[in-house]
Order: sequence, then structure tokens, then C-alpha cells
Amino acid sequence: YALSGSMWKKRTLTWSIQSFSQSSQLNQLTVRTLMSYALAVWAVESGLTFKEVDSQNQEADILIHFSRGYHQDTYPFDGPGGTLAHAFFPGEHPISGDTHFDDEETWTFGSKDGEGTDLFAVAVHEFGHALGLGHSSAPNSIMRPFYQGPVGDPDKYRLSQDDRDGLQQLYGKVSNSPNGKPTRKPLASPPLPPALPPDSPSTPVPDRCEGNFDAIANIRGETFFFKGPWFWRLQPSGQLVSPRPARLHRFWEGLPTHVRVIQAAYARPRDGRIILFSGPWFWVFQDRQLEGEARPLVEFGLPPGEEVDAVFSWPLNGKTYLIRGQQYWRYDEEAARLDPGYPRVLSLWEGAPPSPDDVTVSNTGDTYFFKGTHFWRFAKGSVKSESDSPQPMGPKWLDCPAPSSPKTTPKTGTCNCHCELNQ
Amino acid sequence: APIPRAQDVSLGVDWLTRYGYLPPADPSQAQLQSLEKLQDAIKIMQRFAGLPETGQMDPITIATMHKPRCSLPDILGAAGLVRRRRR
Repeated sequence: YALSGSMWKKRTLTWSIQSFSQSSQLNQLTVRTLMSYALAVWAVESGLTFKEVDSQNQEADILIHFSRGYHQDTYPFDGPGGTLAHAFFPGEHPISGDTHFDDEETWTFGSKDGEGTDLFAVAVHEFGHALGLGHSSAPNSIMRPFYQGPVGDPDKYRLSQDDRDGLQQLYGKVSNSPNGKPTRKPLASPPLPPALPPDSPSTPVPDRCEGNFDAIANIRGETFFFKGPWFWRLQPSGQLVSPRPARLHRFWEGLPTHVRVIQAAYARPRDGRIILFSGPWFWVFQDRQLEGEARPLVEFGLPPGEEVDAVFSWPLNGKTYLIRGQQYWRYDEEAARLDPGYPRVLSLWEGAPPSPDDVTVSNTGDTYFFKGTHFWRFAKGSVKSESDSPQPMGPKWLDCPAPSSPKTTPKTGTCNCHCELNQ
Repeated sequence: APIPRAQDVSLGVDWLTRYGYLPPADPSQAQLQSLEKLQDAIKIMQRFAGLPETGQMDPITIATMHKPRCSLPDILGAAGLVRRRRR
């Protein structure tokens, strides 16, 4: 463990929540209760007493805030992911002990690992700072700097030995009960509410590191990875918004529930609308809201019943490319019709895989074809893939480890395969 | 070892500085960080995070730098404020 070098000289500390999360699915009572339990975790090992005071009371030792972005201290928040929270070490300064949570995180209680960020686990960590502990590298310590996922039932959670040692170095040991375990003091807070219902028990959450996405699109600088009724978002900085995928229908408001797969997606440059494709249909979204009804792909000029594997807008000429199998069409957004002479064979994109999962253009202007677990990069304006293509997607895009097995390069070029039923 | 992208090195230096592994740049000296100091800082970060101590901006190190975390530095800079104890 590591000590910050400061500690409280009193043994009863007051706390209050000054601002609650604006966007969290946790209600205020749940947040208050979780804070109370998180403080009790430290109290039970040290004999410290924590007393909640009225939220109007700005004199409390530990003031808790949910804040966004810059919030008048030296640790601005950075939106979803990245930094989650911080707290100030004990002292005489008004901000000493104060604890701030990034309001733009998806704070959860009772959810599985990967489903948002467990507020109780983060609160326990931050209150460790508020009591004078620094970050620890001990494997089981709650004071490790990285978020480790939920820590289980708040009522049963107990600090690791490393954390107890650090705390007791500062505040001494509490007298234990006869069975050797500390006795939890009765809490003044209400009992914990039941955990939120699981997101969707019927559909297993896919593993992003397995690749094989249905669609990938650059939407306003963020890369969206669609797989079944889920999607992940990668921020322009390269950070995943969350390792847990979001539910398709919770985000894309109005998308019919029977649509379980997005086969292609792109952001239309001329008006910023986002187009999602599934089967022979497409849907137009303004931001997250659906505009109108499902529309047939024939509106793009494609043959009736035709579907698409990939769609992207190429900044070089402003045209939209629609790919199916080994052929593609080029659509003129201004004229609202296909360019003549299409479809053409995809081999024009030298080195590109047939039937790509999707194609998208990065913020730097490079074009990326995705298929399976690999990507092919085409430098800005080029139709020839880079010599190091294909590369595994995981390490570059999805915070996944590089494949441990030797690199297997999917063959590119035309495919002339025959598959028999018994093979 | 694969050569890290300039973007990753830049992100790494920023990250290592923010969390206390590298001293803040001194504008008055306009001094570049030395490669040795950078590698030492990466090793300390890797030790702290329980990663293999390669001193390189390898993919697992870069991935760790992208993990959600607390905003406070891991290495507290003010002299005399930190006392580390090992069991």
C-alpha cells in the first residue's frame, strides 16, 4: 500500500452528496446508499465514524459530486471511459476529502463486469484516497489505479489485507469481534435496493475480440462496431467507450425490434444523417432518432431484393460505395442515383477481401476494409492496400491482445470455392 | 519488438506524465525526454500494473494505458509526501 502523507485528525467525518448523476440509471436513494456502504467498508476496519449531513451543508468533510468535463479542479473528466473518478487526500483545505465522479460514465449497481462501471467499487477506491491512501500495485487491492470491475455485494464486501494494513497504519486497528471479523456497525442508511434487472438475458453478450462484425462505421469521428443486437463505440482518441457493448435498440431509437443485425452503416456526408442497413431495407437516423419508415434498397438504385455487405462514403470524391460479395456500386449523393457502369468487380480495390464485413474511412482519411478478425488499410486516396495488410483488428481497434497463434493471412482476391454439403 | 507508432509514443508520454511516472516537461529548458528515462518510466509503470517489464510501448502496455481508471497519479510527486511500505 502507499500512504499519501496526510490523514484526518478526527475520528468522526461528515459527508454529503452535493450533486447527483444527471444521466445515471441509479436513483438518488441508491446512490446515497451505495456511498454509505462504501464508507462503511473503511469504517468497519478502522473505527472511524461517517455521518451523513444535509446536502445543503457545504462544511462536510467529504463532499461528493457527480461532474462533467472541467469542474474547477486540476483533474478534468474526459467523458465515458478514461478517467472515472478522483478524491482529494485529507487536510485542512476546503477541497480535502472531496470525491468526484465522472457523470458521463454509465454508473451501475449489481450489474455484471463490463456492463457499465460499478459505482460501489469505484466509491470504495475513492474513499480510500479521501482517507489518505495512494494507489497500490497489490493484486487484490481496491486501491489499484485501474478499474477492476464489480466487487460483489456491498453488504458482504471486505477490504483486502493490503488495504486494511494501509488504513490501520493511519488510523489504528478496530477491536474485533470474537470470531476475528470486525463487526459492521448498523448503518443509518436504508437497505440496499435490489440490483437492476439484467440487460437482456436472452441474448448472450458477444466477445468483441472475436471480430466478425456485421457492420463497422465511422460516425462523427467515432467508430461503431455492430454485432447482432449489440454495438461498441470507439472514441476518436482510440478508447472504447466501454468494453461492454451497448444494446442496439436502446441507442437507435425507433429501430424496429425485429431488426437484429445491422449489415452496413454509414454517415451521409451531405446532411450528417446516419443510415443503417439490414436485409433489403435501410433506416435513416437523425442523431439517434429514426426518421420515417424502413425504406427499400431499390431507392439507392440497387436491384430489388439486393442486400449490401458494406457501405462507405469516400472523401476523395464524395461518392458512396455499396458492396455486395465481389461487386460494388457507386452512388452519387448529389444526383441521388447510381453512377452508370456499375456494378463493377471489387478487385479494383487491390488486395481487398471479397464480401467484407464492412468498410469505413478513418478520421485521418485512410480507408479500412474489415473481414473476420483482420483489417486491410488503404492509404488516403489509394485503391491499393498497404503492404502490411491484413493486420489483426484486436490490438489496434478494440483493446484486445494480439492473437497468440501465428498470423494466418486470409487469402484475398477472387474466390472460386465449392462447398459440398458433406464437407 | 515492433516499433510503436508515433501516436502511441505521444500518448504514452502524456499518460506517463499525467500519472506521475515522468516529470512534467520544463518549458524553460525546452529539454526533450531522454529515451532511457522514458524506458525507465515505462518499466515502473509496467511493474505497477503487473505487466512484463519490457520498457517498451508494446501493445499490452498501450492497451493498459487505455483502461478506465482513477484520475489521481500513481506516483505522487511532492517530495516527502509518499511513504511506500511493503509487506
